[in-house]
Amino acid sequence: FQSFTIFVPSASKSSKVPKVFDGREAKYFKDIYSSSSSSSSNERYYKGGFKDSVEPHDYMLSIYKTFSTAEKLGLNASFFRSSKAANTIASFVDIGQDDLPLSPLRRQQYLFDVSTLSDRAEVLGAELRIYTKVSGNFRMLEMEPVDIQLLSCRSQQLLDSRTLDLQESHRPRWEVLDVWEIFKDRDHLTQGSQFCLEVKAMLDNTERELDLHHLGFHRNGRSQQKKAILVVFTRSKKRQTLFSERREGRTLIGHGEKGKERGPRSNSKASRRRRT
Amino acid sequence: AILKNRHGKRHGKKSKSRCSKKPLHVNFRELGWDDWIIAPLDYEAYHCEGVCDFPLRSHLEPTNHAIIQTLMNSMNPSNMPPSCCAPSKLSPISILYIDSGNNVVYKQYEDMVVESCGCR
Repeated sequence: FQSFTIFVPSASKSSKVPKVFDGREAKYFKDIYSSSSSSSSNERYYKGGFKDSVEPHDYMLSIYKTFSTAEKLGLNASFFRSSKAANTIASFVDIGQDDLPLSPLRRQQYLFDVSTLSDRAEVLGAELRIYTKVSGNFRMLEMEPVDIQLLSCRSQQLLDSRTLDLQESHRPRWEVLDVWEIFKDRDHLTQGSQFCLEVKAMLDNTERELDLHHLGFHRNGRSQQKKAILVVFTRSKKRQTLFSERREGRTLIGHGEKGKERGPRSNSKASRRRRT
Repeated sequence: AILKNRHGKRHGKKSKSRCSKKPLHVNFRELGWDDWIIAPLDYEAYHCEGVCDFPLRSHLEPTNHAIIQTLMNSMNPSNMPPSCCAPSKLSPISILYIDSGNNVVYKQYEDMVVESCGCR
């Protein structure tokens, strides 16, 4: 790989050997992936689009698909129990990090930046969704029930617990923990805008703390879409206009890398003037 | 005398149609909004177009003000414009987008699709 990168500068412009990865190749491969998909144009877009840094979790895509389909059928989205009568469902990706990849993982802190959540919005529900995959070896050794405990990062107080059924955990799955009551209590927000929860796993009978690696909780090598998410269901009383959302989005992108990848049309002076 | 074609429509002078719902396809990519909207990329929004002239039809659900204004317009068009053809009923659509903190958010936006038009 090193020699490949060293020889690239001397390669002629007409060479068909691809240059060092500069992001365009990534987009190209994503486009191929998207064009081979038999799904709708919307799906092709977000799989093959330029929003490289933000990949929607499947759960958010399914929420969108379900509710937009319901709308087309003339059904009210609040009809679905999962929506909790919310008109806004926000997902926050875990920004916590594990200490060392190889050291035993007894406790794990989940950290979410919820600063963009409006104080005025009424919170109707909150879920912590964690991707788990129990290791094969572990299943062989341990057949006792495992207790997943949710603790406060600040006070170490036990907030909630859930028994993992290892017999059912042979396939990867998302564990969903209801954190609504905890989330409503603003004491668990650190530095005003970060929501922090700690997770540990105990063997039910012996109360021995388990290495979370065995349950597939470790973050090492985890893709964006497999990271834990905090999903918050809200209902805003104030009618928000589309343009205010757009202004926020545009401001962000104007300072980041994504703006450069928008393509020649949107970068033109005329286009910029028109948008202004 | 105004000539009519075989469909009974006025022929010759360009006539304005009555206030009604017309197609409007919105493409977020063309608007340059695809930098924050994930889905949908486009949708049918419709728009209202046409004249609100005397006599106003009941299906246009005119406001009382629109009835008065239309009546005055019919009596003296140079003094009073006709009432406005505008959406009388709108419905929401679901949008999946990226917020300023790079979080993926689903939101149901109100008043995005014109369901019916009326004189206002």
